[in-house]
This record gives sequence, structure tokens and C-alpha cells, in this order.
Amino acid sequence: MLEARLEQAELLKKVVDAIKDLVQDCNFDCNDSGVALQAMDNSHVALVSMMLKSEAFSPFRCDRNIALGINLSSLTKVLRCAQNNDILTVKAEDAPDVVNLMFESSDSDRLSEYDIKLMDIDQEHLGIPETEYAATVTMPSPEFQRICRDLSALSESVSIECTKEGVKFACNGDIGSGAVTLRSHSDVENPDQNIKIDLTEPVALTFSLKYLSNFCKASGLAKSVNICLSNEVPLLVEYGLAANSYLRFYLAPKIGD
Amino acid sequence: QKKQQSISSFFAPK
Repeated sequence: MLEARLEQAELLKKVVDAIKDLVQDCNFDCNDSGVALQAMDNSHVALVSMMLKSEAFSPFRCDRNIALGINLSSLTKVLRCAQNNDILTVKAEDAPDVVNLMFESSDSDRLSEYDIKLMDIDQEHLGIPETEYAATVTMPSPEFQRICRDLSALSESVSIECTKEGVKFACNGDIGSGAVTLRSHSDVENPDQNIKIDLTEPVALTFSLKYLSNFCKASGLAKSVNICLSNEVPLLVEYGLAANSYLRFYLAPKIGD
Repeated sequence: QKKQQSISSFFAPK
């Protein structure tokens, strides 16, 4: 059986909020290392990969592999019943029909319990190769969100160009064009504002702003975001979570003339 | 016009 207790329901609320517009039905794959999720969006352009390691829970118990097929809009309805600071316990039997979510108020005696009916989801898993990216940009997540939002007003696509000079987000649309260039920046007083660019070779790729803006719904989960690029491969946008856990988004590039 | 690629053309099924 599965029993996983999170100190704060907020983490799962935010994760589900960040991905529910991209993927609808998905399997939460539970085993002794934690809870993982991998799902493509309907148009097979983007891929969500989440890992909540067992260390993120206390306690965590999962005796065998269990796939919990859950409709994310149903899960959202139930998670709305939890306060951010509630303790959240997820429970399921070994061959479950339902998943049980329990919310306990940390400072009162309230205890809420909900069951969500599970779905049989036949989902193919994609192998994501280990990649040494040519460029990794680490920047404040609100800054990345703002750039995507601003450029979305002008165009459907953004070109991201990394050179030793910095990273340039540029777009071209009907009303005109725009570009935001960032350079490496280190602020000792305010490390959350740091911008780090690790570059082994220059990269230039074009991506859909609609998807990038969608990924930015995860901005509340982490103060900084890693944007990893290599020519001709999907972009990785990674939000690091506590206990080595993560929420990653992969986006296929736009290629050709 | 650049063409949107599919994620499954980069990552193969396991």
C-alpha cells in the first residue's frame, strides 16, 4: 500500500495547478523512491516530468509499484478543499479503485477526507536521454515569467539565443519586434536575483511562447528556474523542489524556414 | 516559417 504524508498541502496544490492546463489525465507512478509523473500534452509538443522523492514526504511508505490514474481537474477540485498549511496524507491500496486524501489542520482539530475515483490510463513512457546541454541559464523564475508574458503580446514564437555575451529572448510579430537580453549577474545581498549562464557552445533555438507561458505557472514553486538548451533538441525548463525533487517541462523546438 | 516539432520525435517510447 501507499501512504505518503506531506507537511504542507501547498506543494501538491501548486504542482497540480502548474500542470493541469497542459495535461488532463495522468498516472502518478508510486514506488519506494517516491511519486513520479510523466505526461505529454495533447498535441505532443511538450512533456511534463515530475519527481517527488520519498524524502519529500514524512513518513513515506510504498511497498510495491502503484500507478494512480487521476484526472487532474478532479484532483484540483479536491485539493481546493485543503488549506496551504494543512498536513496532506495520500493513501491507496495495492490495487486501488480510489485514492484517499486526508487534510489535517496543523493548528485545529479539523480532519477532512476525500476519495477520488481512479482511471485506467494507458500512457506510454518516453525515455528522456541524459543530456549535457550546451547552455544552462539559471534566472529568477518571476523574471522568466515576465519575459514570456511580455513577448507573448507581440508574437507566438520566441528565439532564445545564448552566447558568451548573454542570453537574448527575441520575437518578431505583426506589430513589430522585441528583445530582452540578460547577462550574468551576481547579487550577494539578493542571491534570488542571480543570473548564471553556463555555456559550452552558442545556441539559438525557436520555441512557442504559448507553451513557455504555460510552464511559467510553476513560478510559485521555486525562486529560480533552469533553462537548458542544446541545438536541435527539446528545451528543458526545470523548477527545483525541496528534497531533490523537481518539476520539469520539455518543449520541442520550431525548426526550419 | 519554422515548423513546430513533436516531442516524440526526440524522445523514444521506453
